[in-house]
Amino acid sequence: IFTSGASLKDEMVDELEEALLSADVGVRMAMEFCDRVREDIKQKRVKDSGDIQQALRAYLSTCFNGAAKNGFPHTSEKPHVVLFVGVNGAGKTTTIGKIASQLAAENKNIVLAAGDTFRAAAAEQLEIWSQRTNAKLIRGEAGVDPASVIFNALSHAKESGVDYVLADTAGRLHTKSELMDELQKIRRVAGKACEGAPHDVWLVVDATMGQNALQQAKEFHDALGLTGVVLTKLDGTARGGIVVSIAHTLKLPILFVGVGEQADDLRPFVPENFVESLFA
Amino acid sequence: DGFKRAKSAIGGETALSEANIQEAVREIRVSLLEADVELGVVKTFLERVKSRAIGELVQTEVKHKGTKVKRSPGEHFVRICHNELEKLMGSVEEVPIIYRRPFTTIMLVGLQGTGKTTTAAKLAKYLLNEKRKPLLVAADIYRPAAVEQLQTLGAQLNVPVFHQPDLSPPQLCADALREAKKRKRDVIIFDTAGRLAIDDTLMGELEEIKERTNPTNTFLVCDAMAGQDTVKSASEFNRRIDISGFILTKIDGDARGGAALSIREITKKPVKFLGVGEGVEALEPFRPEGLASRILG
Ligand SMILES: Nc1nc2c(ncn2[C@@H]2O[C@H](COP(=O)(O)OP(=O)(O)OP(=O)(O)O)[C@@H](O)[C@H]2O)c(=O)[nH]1
Ligand SMILES: Nc1nc2c(ncn2[C@@H]2O[C@H](COP(=O)(O)OP(=O)(O)OP(=O)(O)O)[C@@H](O)[C@H]2O)c(=O)[nH]1
Ligand SMILES: [Mg+2]
Ligand SMILES: [Mg+2]
Repeated sequence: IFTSGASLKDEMVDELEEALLSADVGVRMAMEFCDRVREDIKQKRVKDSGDIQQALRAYLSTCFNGAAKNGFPHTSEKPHVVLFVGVNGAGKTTTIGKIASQLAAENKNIVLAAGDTFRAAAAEQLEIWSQRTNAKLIRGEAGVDPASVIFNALSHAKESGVDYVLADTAGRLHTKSELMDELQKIRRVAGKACEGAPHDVWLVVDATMGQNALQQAKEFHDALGLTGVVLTKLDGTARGGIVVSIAHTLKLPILFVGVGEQADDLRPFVPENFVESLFA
Repeated sequence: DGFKRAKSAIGGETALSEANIQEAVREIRVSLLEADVELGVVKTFLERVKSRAIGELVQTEVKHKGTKVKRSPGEHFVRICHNELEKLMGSVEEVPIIYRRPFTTIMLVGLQGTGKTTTAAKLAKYLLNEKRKPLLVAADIYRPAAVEQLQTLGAQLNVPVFHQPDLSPPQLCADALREAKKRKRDVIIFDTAGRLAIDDTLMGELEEIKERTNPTNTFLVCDAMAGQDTVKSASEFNRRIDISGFILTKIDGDARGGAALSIREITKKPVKFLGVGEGVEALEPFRPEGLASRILG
């Protein structure tokens, strides 16, 4: 009878730990936070079971404090250049389409750079998005050096008073060093074409990804210096908990979430709502 | 029993017990979770292996490359886990593609971006090597330039790609059977649009394709980097269209691939192929040994 209160709280922590693990929150991180709550319970810092979830929520929310940036960067640079990177199939090209659509609605002048010169019909896919959003597309022949497409797109954007350049790149696994080198070259060439470019480098992460996403983010961050993350496919059942570790470890802002395949399926990332969804 | 254990300990033997493998069980649990094995699957897998292992007599010293080395109960348990994992992942003689006369059909399904279109081309290449005459069917009418993507890949391989504008995917797939007969192709590969398992309309579309074409093979194409959720979507795809097996793509990365164990455990369906790169030759028939060690990590 005396221990039943304690074991009920322990059970609650166990259940919440399982919820976090099922949401793809980093394994060590989920266990560490739950151990902290178990300690809080022992030290009577957590009084009743209602406080348990609140304590965990608070720990998780601190992971998003490292970078306060949110929403689209409103910028004085012209053009403001955003480079989109990430592993194969994460949703980079579609995300560019969605952002172009948002910026077009704000009457911004946009250029899309078809920096994926490798994958079959990659430029054609981006071309359809440029038609849907009235953005200008700069592309090259299949197989040309992607850096040259980026260079052309930025040169054109500078001359034509364009507000934003959204640059697509081919999907790549972070384990392929020659492909990571290619991205670094794209980055350097962007800076040559337009001083300060790329002003933003955003990693596109698929919400269905598991623990490997943290390693991906680290490698892309080491190679390029990421400035933000977009989390896609949150309209499915996966909860994308890996961004907790990404935000916490790399101090990167999670800027947007993708919630579908159409142009307006993009929302700003709201940490409170996101943390709540992990317990669902 | 205690005497039997003590006696066998003197003889260089010991019995595996709940106590002496507890630490190993804990470590394997964390390792499997970090490998993206689904939480429930980790539990049932470890329970099963424990119940099989506990009470088993093991050698405290073993010969390893000619010298005697100590092997703790925990280390023995890890070995047993590894063997169980390999057994679970399925046998090598699993024939990757079931062929049928007058033609074989392969339907590729899965979540968005898992590698279906690329895998369709890889399968066409594999079939060419097997002296078959594949026909690719571009049945994704939604994604921008999906048809062009498959047509580009088909052209590179000199494999015909069937597509007609203004047809629904089920109609396209049904018409493809006639096309195959006309062009004397003997294997037809349906590339379908990526979709959420919870999208009732699009899952209904797959059911309709299945109903009208009765595919010999239905492969769920899954990303090796997928996390905990993959079991939910895989079992839903399996429930609605009864997959014959799955293809794990992007295994050329460093994701541990635990999703494969989860899907195998829950659906009981085998892994047929592994996607090991972006090129059309980057497809291998599945072998369980490599994956088992990778998942256990
Ligand atoms: N449900 C859903 N699907 C999405 C979302 N974002 C992208 N997709 C889909 O995911 C698939 C892959 O998207 P792409 O934009 O081609 O991904 P990518 O990163 O550019 O792919 P690669 O260039 O091949 O590496 C497409 O079918 C998209 O429609 C999202 O937020 N929700
Ligand atoms: N590294 C690697 N990349 C792969 C593999 N299989 C596919 N890809 C890449 O993954 C990305 C997505 O491939 P797609 O074939 O477009 O995927 P999909 O499932 O058809 O996508 P949707 O039709 O939008 O659902 C592309 O960049 C492919 O080159 C693989 O085995 N290894
Ligand atoms: Mg793309
Ligand atoms: Mg496709």
